[in-house]
Amino acid sequence: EPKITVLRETMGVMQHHDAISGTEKQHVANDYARLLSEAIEECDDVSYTILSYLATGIETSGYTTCHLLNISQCEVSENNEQFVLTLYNPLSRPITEFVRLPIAAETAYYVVDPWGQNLTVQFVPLPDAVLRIPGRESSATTELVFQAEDLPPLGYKSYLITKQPSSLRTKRSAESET
Amino acid sequence: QGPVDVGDRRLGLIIDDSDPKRFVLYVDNEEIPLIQEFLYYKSMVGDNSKDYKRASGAYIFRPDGAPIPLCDSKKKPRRVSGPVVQEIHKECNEWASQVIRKYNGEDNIEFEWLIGPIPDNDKIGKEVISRFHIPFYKNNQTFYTDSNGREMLKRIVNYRPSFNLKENVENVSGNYYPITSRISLTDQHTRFSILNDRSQGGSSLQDGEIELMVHRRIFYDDAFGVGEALNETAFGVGLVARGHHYLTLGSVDKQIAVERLLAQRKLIRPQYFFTKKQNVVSYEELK
Repeated sequence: EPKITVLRETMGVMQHHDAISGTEKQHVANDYARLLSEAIEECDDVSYTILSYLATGIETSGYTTCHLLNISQCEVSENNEQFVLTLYNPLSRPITEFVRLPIAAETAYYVVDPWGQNLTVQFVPLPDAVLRIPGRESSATTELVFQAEDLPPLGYKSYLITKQPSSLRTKRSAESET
Repeated sequence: QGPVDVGDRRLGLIIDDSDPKRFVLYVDNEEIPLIQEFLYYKSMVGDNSKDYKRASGAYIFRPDGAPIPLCDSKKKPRRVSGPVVQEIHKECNEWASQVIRKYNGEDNIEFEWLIGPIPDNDKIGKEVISRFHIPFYKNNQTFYTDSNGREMLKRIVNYRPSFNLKENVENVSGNYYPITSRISLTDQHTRFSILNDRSQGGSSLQDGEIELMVHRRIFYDDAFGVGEALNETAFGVGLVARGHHYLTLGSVDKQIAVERLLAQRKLIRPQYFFTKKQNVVSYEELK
């Protein structure tokens, strides 16, 4: 409860028109950003705990989030051979989400849904303008895109995402050259 | 090689070879001309001593003249196509670009805009808009904007429902309204809407036209209280903004449901949680 209250209170502060329309002084804008960032982080902790109770069957620790997906930057998807992506649907009806994850290079990835089915994936190069965003610190040049179908209402689905091991990639590439 | 297009004839668009701001939009096999471009209004400069000398600033939007196109039409768009999504990557200039995409099976076309850092070398404030225009669309100077996701409010150009507007000296900003999730036009048979992912200012100044302000960088204070120019920087340059517009068009009776469901999906999106795996395991092992 105390961890959720921080975001509740921050959202209360953000009701002021200054927080929406940009009519605040720069120091205040920076403070709004600080308040929101800290409050969201506290709420993340709660989300991880709740998801751990719900998600029996998958790992219950080690959750993390990627708050910089809006600039196509995510440490987990860029630097890990394998990770699990859990999508929580906050709506009261099933929805389909098109997932876009920044990755270092266009290489083979497998995405497996909760029933063990391999999903169709697509690699989309990031536009040059994204790579030029000031302050973006990312090795990603490409996005891995796939369709997460029928996320249950107020529920979750987890996807196992695996990069093909580099040894296998080299072998396949040599074979294809031959 | 070949046409630069996304989607199909049920819903899709094809870009004009000679002018990248012109498209043919396909909706249920019907061909509809569409123009989409980025422009900017020059911000009014003034010393705020009189009403007509007020500067555009954080509180007020006071454009100086008609909007100026900012896209270099010689830059060729690039098409990316695959089994999940089809995209057109368009770069307007050094600080304005866009990806237009259509996901398989979706009932909207997505415009992902990326604006900034807006240059400050000429010290002219710039207020950048994305403008969609369907020529010959008759909406009788009437458009609809939402009210924080509740009812849609009817807006008529140069008209106020509660008093007689004798003279609208601010022809552009006097018709701007807050667009918190969508702006719509209708010709009684079809409904044309743009949904946004954040609050923006917007209007329909001409029939068939929708414009939304996506970014602004201004170098003068408007003297309404903030005491600073709206000139935010990060890493030593102006801010960069990236966001989405979703275009929907179809028959009036279907579109309201399409828009409502789309707005929910895009504004209340799933939360992403990642779990790193130290040792690579198979699906069976993980299960």
